[in-house]
Amino acid sequence: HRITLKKIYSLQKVD
Amino acid sequence: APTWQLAFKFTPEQVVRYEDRFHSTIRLQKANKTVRILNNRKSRKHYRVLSVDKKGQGLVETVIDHIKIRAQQGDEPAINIDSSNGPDSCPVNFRTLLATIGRPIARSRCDSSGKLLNVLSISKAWLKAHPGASNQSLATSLQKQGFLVPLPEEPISIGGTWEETHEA
Repeated sequence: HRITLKKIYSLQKVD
Repeated sequence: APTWQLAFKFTPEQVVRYEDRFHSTIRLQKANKTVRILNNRKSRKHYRVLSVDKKGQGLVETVIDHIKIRAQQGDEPAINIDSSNGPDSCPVNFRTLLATIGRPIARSRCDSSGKLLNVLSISKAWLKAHPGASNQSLATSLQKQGFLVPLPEEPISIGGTWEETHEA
């Protein structure tokens, strides 16, 4: 079986 | 809120090192039978920029420096792999893959959004670890390795998100 996953990226501020 | 256009700024001889962690637990259920499939992976990688063209596209050479895997399907014994322990310590069917650790995998052209445009050469060790694979499927598997995070086309604000689909 194949499943489709979603990778979710988020932009974060790093000090 | 201010937005930012994200892009890779490749420069010749640049080396970028990073760590990638992937954790997944899938529960499959049919009637009253449930199977849990666990896949945890931690890897250290780097890429080296060999050259950059006028469009800002980079020719990059990708290397996996270290990998740690823990995987288990249902009641089967868990598979634990740590590439620091060398290929002999891991299950036989993972040894060719472990032989690629610390060595260049391929030279690929990537655009400034992190998209892999084409694969120029693939190492013998990587070909050996993927017998019977076509150039197309190798390019797909290299893309899936996620060497470069695919950046969004549109400018994005802090806290903004974007997605990448991933077949498993």
